[in-house]
Amino acid sequence: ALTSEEAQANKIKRQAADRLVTMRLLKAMEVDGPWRLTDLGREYVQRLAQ
Amino acid sequence: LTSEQNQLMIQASQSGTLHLPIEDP
Repeated sequence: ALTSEEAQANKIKRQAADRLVTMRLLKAMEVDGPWRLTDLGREYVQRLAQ
Repeated sequence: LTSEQNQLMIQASQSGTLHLPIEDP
């Protein structure tokens, strides 16, 4: 079982991923993931790395 | 983006796919 801290951390990650989907940086392969970068997401990560 | 979101983006980039635990019901 998860501790409440772990459950809260998971919830925050899920919310962050959902937000990235609405920003078209990630796409969910199924309803509950896994997720992949979109073309736009790949461009963003490349800019981050520079 | 937030640091959390950037972290997820980098994780997805490095692994190819991003897997997150399913929330407890």
